[in-house]
Amino acid sequence: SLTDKLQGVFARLRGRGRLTEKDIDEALREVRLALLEADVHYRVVKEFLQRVRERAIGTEVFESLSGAQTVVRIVHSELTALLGGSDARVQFAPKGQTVLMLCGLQGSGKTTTCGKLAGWMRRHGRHALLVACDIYRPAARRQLEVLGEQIKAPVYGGSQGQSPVQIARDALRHAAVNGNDVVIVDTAGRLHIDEAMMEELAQIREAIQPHETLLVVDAMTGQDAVNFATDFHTRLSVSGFVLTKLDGDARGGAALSIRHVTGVPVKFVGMGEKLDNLDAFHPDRMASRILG
Amino acid sequence: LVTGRGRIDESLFDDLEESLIKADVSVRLVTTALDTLRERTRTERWSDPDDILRGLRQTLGQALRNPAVREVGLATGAPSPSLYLFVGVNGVGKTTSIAKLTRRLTASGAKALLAAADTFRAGAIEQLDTWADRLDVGIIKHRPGADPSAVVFDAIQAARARHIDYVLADTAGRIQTKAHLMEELRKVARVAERSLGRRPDEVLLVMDATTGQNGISQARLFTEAVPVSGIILTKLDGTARGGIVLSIADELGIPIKLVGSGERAEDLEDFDPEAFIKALLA
Ligand SMILES: Nc1nc2c(ncn2[C@@H]2O[C@H](COP(=O)(O)OP(=O)(O)OP(=O)(O)O)[C@@H](O)[C@H]2O)c(=O)[nH]1
Ligand SMILES: Nc1nc2c(ncn2[C@@H]2O[C@H](COP(=O)(O)OP(=O)(O)OP(=O)(O)O)[C@@H](O)[C@H]2O)c(=O)[nH]1
Ligand SMILES: [Mg+2]
Ligand SMILES: [Mg+2]
Repeated sequence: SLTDKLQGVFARLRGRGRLTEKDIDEALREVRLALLEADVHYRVVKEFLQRVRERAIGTEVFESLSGAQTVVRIVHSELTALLGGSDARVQFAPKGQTVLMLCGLQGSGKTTTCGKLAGWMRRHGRHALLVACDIYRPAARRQLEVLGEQIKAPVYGGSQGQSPVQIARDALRHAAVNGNDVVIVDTAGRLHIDEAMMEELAQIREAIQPHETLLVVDAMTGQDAVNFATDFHTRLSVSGFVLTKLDGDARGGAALSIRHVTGVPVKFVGMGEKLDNLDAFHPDRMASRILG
Repeated sequence: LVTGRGRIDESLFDDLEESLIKADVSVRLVTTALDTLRERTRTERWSDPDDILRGLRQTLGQALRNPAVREVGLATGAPSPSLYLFVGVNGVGKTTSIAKLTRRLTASGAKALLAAADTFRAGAIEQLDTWADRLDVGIIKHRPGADPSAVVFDAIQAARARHIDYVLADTAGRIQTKAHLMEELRKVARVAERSLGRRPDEVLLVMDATTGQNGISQARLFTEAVPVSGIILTKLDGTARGGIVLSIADELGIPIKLVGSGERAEDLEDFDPEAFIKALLA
């Protein structure tokens, strides 16, 4: 673990009363390694370590006997502060319909998360309509319909030949007629560098004015997270992240990267393939996980 | 990367480190590669940054030069059918890769049969069925919730009866650290082997190019469970470089056989090590 590695570093520095800057730098090299191995972005690691360094050097009482724990404590608290510290609650409409739009790269877990969110809404006394705006992936609408049956939520897929924008727009009307106070819109996976598909997403967003635009991100994503999260956020103004597949053993450093560069909070985490595997995000638990 | 640079200095090495890490090459491999370059700069008295770049391509190419790793062709077995089993974690592109490989195989005149052995995920059977229709190939499917091993078994029997050359079997995505799911996969491979009279001709581990360091855990644990014979690296049409496969080739010797470069059935290419490393350093 990181604490063990740092104990090793500090054992070599034993006998000194106070940590020198050089000692801090040696300790920070281990922290740097831990963060990079956890998939935290190269530049985010640099900036993060700078904050830790300032805090560590500014610390007055520094017993080298507990130096390792002190550094880990500082790192953990800085990580937790960075990951948290923002309103991670769902923004509901003060009255009328609340609209959530889910987007992200191919295979990140959007459709499954839509199903999970419908269940989450029911547990919070609301009645969601699921909307199938992925007209490209084979049997995408069927996938959402099966999930809708499992979670007992209605699914709206528009009619044959409609564009995703038309389906989304009609869905709001359908929800109003059928008494659904929450509308959850599933969209096709897409690359942030696919101009036409990003434009489609911007048009869907324009048509339905979502209260939440959730970017769904796979927890095993590496350094690329900063690239696409920034692009999606610039184009659409993302209001929250959903970090999926956290039931795996990926450390999830991408969460720190995307939070740091966009300022957008993680609002939910996916903890499994079943529809009840959706949890609130816990910054302190995520910090421990990233540190390994 | 090194254009406009007059000389080799520590800032060049810093920039190289940044590029490689941002391409998801593991820290361990980056450190080893750069240490090798520093040493060669000294012993070979390099002064031109282009020497560094060439040296780096050689060092990284070394990982891919592992003899086991260089055999990029797909194996076939006798008697037919040849069986290709697709495995991997959730959402990486297994089902779509089956469609792509099926198109390639049938384009050269061979006959293929699909096995819808993802009996768990919502809409999985329908998704593969849609591809079977589009590609005009047969498909063996059972009910959702059925035993995946039974689907693969039936597909092999059917392929024999119909004189079909290839069976391509889809499996459900699964997290590699879930013991019961890896055991299910072991059983699929065992049943397939028993029915085939030999191991599956290919067990293709499908991996997403956006995956970071967890890719090593995936390769390791899937290989422990089933005889992985090659990797299909998907979504290289995005901005992710897939650098983690260098460590996988280096540490586990698994060949990267195919690359996914889009969502259409035609978006499948043979793995090109030179092009891959070039893109890594771009
Ligand atoms: N283990 C695990 N699997 C998940 C989780 N969320 C989604 N999945 C799985 O990930 C795979 C992809 O999920 P989808 O919901 O189809 O992903 P998507 O983003 O809609 O995919 P596209 O529409 O093709 O872009 C499926 O096998 C899901 O069951 C999670 O939290 N944990
Ligand atoms: N851009 C791009 N998208 C891809 C590629 N390969 C697959 N996809 C997309 O990735 C998403 C997931 O593909 P699937 O084939 O369903 O993945 P899977 O591994 O079978 O997923 P599960 O069965 O749910 O575990 C789909 O939207 C595909 O179109 C690729 O090479 N490039
Ligand atoms: Mg989907
Ligand atoms: Mg699949």
